[in-house]
Amino acid sequence: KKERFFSVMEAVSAELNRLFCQLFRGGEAELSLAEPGNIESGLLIRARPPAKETRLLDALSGGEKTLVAIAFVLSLAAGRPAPFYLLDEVDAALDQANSERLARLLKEFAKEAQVIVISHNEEVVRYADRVYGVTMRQGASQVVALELVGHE
Amino acid sequence: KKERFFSVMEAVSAELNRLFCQLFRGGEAELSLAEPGNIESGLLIRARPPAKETRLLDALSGGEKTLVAIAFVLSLAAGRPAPFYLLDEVDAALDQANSERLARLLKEFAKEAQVIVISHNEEVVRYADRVYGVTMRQGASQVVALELVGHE
Amino acid sequence: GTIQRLTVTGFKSFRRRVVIPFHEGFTAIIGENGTGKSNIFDALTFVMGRRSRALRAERMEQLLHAPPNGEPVSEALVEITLDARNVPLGELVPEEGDELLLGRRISGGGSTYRLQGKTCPARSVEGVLSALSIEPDGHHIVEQGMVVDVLERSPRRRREILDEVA
Amino acid sequence: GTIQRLTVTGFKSFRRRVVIPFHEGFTAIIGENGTGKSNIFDALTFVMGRRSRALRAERMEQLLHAPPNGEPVSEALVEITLDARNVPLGELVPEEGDELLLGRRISGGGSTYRLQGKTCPARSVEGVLSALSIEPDGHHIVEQGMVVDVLERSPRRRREILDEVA
Ligand SMILES: Nc1ncnc2c1ncn2[C@@H]1O[C@H](COP(=O)(O)OP(=O)(O)OP(=O)(O)O)[C@@H](O)[C@H]1O
Ligand SMILES: Nc1ncnc2c1ncn2[C@@H]1O[C@H](COP(=O)(O)OP(=O)(O)OP(=O)(O)O)[C@@H](O)[C@H]1O
Ligand SMILES: [Mg+2]
Ligand SMILES: [Mg+2]
Repeated sequence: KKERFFSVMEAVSAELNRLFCQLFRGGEAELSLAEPGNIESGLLIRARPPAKETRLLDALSGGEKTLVAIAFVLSLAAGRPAPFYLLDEVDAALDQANSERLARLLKEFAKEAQVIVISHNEEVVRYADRVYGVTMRQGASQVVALELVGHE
Repeated sequence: KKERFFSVMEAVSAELNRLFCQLFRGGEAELSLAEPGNIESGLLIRARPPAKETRLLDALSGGEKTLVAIAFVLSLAAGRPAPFYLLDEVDAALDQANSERLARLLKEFAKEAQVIVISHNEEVVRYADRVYGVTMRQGASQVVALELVGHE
Repeated sequence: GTIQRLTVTGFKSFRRRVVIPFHEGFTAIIGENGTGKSNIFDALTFVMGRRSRALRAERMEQLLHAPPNGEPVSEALVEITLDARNVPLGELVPEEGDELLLGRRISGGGSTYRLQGKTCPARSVEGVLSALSIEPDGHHIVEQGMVVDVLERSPRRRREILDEVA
Repeated sequence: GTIQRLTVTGFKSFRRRVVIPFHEGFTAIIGENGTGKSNIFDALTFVMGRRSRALRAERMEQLLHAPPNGEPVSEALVEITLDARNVPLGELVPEEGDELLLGRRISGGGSTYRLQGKTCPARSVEGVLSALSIEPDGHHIVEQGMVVDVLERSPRRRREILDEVA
């Protein structure tokens, strides 16, 4: 049990660092235990964007925090992959360049798992394999499959 | 004191309704006390988007909640106007049409009070009288005034 | 365990029956504010066992579709088809097969579950989903506005997420 | 009480002195993620009296600019000029005038305030701002990600907001 926990933590931490570097184009991130060796202690996340100091997670910007959180959630697949991911407007705080980097990452990730996102962001929707549009008429929702034009 | 409270509540509630109808193009919103007549009791906000039932605030969508919250914050000016408003990415959950409606409202509001917003949304920035751009070089922020081109 | 189809009737903003076929890969859902996008995710997590409290409703009745100026419907049904190929479910499921059909119906003040068309207790649904690495409140489902929540939890609660996948 | 100018040196991501002239009307601030936009609002609310806890820092020292691979600076200064025309401030301010200059400096583990260039206690700053209808933690300042917070508070705390303006 203890070995299993440490080997999963190692694997997730390495995957977190890989996804972080892809989203931030550099820098580093890792997981560690508040009390090293004690698997009952809290889990710490350290993240350092490129050309910046390592700071408290709290001191990161809104967009930076979003990217770290997404990298962490997706890195857990290195422990036990989930069959699908439902992501509801996770890109709300991102600027254009980061939205595009996130979309490319999700497209790659979607080769291994089913990824379903809700987004208002054209940058992200452009990378989807399939798009559904939701409308409302007299208080009732309707859903239609949309034709993909000019998609990545 | 009691008269003052009720007259302010009336005025703010009326202003909330006006701003709500402008943002939603219809519907209605109002303030009321949990125990009518008792100024110590909690303040309730009722909001009904057009062509929909009145529901708990919680059942509204992310974008709808944002619009109700902004209408409420700005309606408080009917009680005591603040000299300036600092709004940090309040438009993050809004779609294009609502972003534009919000921007028009803020431009009107900015005739009476100083409005400073941070936004990633071109729809909103287009309506500003003045735009500042922030960049970072080697971990240090710099701010420049940007030339307005094609602004509303 | 991927989602193959969702069918929703009478749940939240879905009045008439709506069927959404899902596929592998990367799918995007778009639409204006308030049209019912998050309600699709609510339907998916509802049938997997999420409680009404976590679906922006105080009581089960509030999940029943209430049209403008009309009476709420008397029942709602959400069904989901999951891919169950290559997953040994054994005695967890009445009939083995490549697909798993899960349903949850609201009527009166409560709800009932179905698995492969047969009524079953909530526990059976939990067991099957766990075997498919699906958790209705798991890290792989991120609600609107909650993306940074996983960073803001205490280190102890964050460690529990790691326990989930270890 | 409108903001006429902000000057920031050594505070958060501002290393060299940055001066931002503000005007009446509608101003937008744009820039990529992590460039320092919210830090501008943090500087504005810091000089008005906000505590470091509410500025995404645990201690005052963390507000001092720390360059990559370098030592943190030893002090920070934030100054703001407010329009004080037509507002009777009387004895609240050492020298009446059309403008109000407010400053806050961090050095060592603490901070000191200045009003019209003269050192003063935090209470004086609070008094002046309240006379201008400015509250460092008031409803007219909405932090990133917190816009719907005002709806999610309890009805009792919402009523208190109304008390502020009544
Ligand atoms: N029981 C119900 N009956 C009918 N309509 C309902 C019910 N519960 C919620 N709704 C409607 O669903 C709408 C919200 O839908 P939802 O949260 O899915 O929107 P959304 O598409 O995610 O929007 P956004 O982009 O703003 O997040 C509300 O406007 C509400 O009126
Ligand atoms: N004491 C400090 N010294 C140097 N840099 C700091 C300090 N405190 C915070 N920062 C930097 O400020 C950056 C965050 O800035 P800020 O939150 O203003 O970004 P933003 O422009 O609002 O971005 P977003 O669009 O993502 O919200 C962080 O990346 C952090 O490195
Ligand atoms: Mg939504
Ligand atoms: Mg910010």
